[in-house]
Amino acid sequence: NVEPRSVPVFPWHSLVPFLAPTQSD
Amino acid sequence: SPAPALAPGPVQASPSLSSSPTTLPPFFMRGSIIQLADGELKRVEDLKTEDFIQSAEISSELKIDSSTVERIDTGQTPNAVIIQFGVGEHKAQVCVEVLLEYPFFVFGQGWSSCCPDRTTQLLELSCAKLCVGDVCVSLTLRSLR
Repeated sequence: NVEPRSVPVFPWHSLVPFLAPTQSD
Repeated sequence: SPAPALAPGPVQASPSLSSSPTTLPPFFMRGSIIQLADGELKRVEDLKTEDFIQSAEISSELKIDSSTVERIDTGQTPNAVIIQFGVGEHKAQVCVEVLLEYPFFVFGQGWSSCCPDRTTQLLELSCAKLCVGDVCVSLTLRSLR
């Protein structure tokens, strides 16, 4: 049987957005 | 590297959607393998609120923000919506334009989108309805005051 070779692994932080404003308040 | 942050003011496309809100990233597809900060591997559909909180605690660069959904309006792009969030402790107002089926992780509830049926149809990811008042997981850099 053929083993799957490359299963993509994604980092946890790619799942949630950065929403905080980056400019100084 | 983490996606760039959004700034308040004019509507911005969600960073996870690259330059236009017309695509869904592959990692939301059911069965996608997600690596937590401690190295543990989980499927996207099995993630819990604690996984994000503990991963952020381990991370030296990232911090969890709570972002409350304040408004949901029809987007300028077909099949898209504009969501206004109150971000962080100061409730900074940020608007993002995302696809109807774009999933956000709601604290204590899991994946939620403006059109859960569409999310499930396209990504096979079970999803709740995203509503005004929901508190979503978002990230910020620890270096940002």
